[in-house]
Amino acid sequence: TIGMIVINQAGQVAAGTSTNGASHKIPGRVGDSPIAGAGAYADSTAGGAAATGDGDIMMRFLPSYLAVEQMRAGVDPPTACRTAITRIKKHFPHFFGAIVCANTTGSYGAACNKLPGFSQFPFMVFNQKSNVPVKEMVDCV
Amino acid sequence: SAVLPLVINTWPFQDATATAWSTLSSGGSALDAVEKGCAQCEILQCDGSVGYGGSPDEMGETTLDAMIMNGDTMEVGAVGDLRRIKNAIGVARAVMERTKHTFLVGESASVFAENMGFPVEDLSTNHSLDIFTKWLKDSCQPNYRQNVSPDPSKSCGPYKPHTMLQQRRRHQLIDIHAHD
Repeated sequence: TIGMIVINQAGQVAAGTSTNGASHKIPGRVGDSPIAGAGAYADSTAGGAAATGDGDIMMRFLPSYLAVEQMRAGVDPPTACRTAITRIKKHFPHFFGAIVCANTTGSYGAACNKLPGFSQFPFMVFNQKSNVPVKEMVDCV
Repeated sequence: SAVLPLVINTWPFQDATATAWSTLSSGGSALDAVEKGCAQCEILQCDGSVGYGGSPDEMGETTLDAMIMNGDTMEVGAVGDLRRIKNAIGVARAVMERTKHTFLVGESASVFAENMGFPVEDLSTNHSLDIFTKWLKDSCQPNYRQNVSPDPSKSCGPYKPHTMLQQRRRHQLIDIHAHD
């Protein structure tokens, strides 16, 4: 799955996702990716977020919406991302998931749920400071 | 660091990031950048988890889900369980721009896409068929069914429901290349 947030020079936010879902899923199964607030969310008055992982679990918690609402309340993006992950972790400690968050000033962050074999989450960032796509890693919580 | 414009995406899908940035740099909107960036991943079959030829379902078919959201207007277009159409994010944008709805699914979404001019193609590849064949040989493991017989942790279907609900979803070993 890819989940992407783009914020242009004017602070306009857009988000999107695309996936082929879970292998061996029951026909008809749809994950979190196409659900606004779950797979991704964008609001130009606050920011954007995009989640990835086990959509059957993540879609129940609207993590992207939660993260954007956290940023609207003034929380920085890394903390907003961690809050969204922590909310799910309370109910499903072993869920597989991660999220990226960005606010309308261009600050960004990411978070993931630590599991055996998944202790860091890689994501890509491109802004004028980097001028190239840069792979960043975040330690899972 | 706060710098605009910004492109950020999940997983190390560099070409998608670069395509989104290039779209912005050439005068495209944030929405255009998201569409082109995700579409690039669909073409490249990023990680096997995006686009055609990955994640076959129980019947061996690849289906696609996608969504696009405009944070200025709060317009959303989405497709789920899309069949035989490779450009899922493009169809999602068409749902947003060519309908008053938000989310189309299944065969009807494919018919909509075809009517909107998207090419109809087989989403299977030798790779996805190999994954499916191996799954069948492994007695259909891993398996998302529960509370059915025969025991889905050991056997393929067809399945019928148990009279009692006993099993709960269990933790499975994760594959970081298998994700929504």
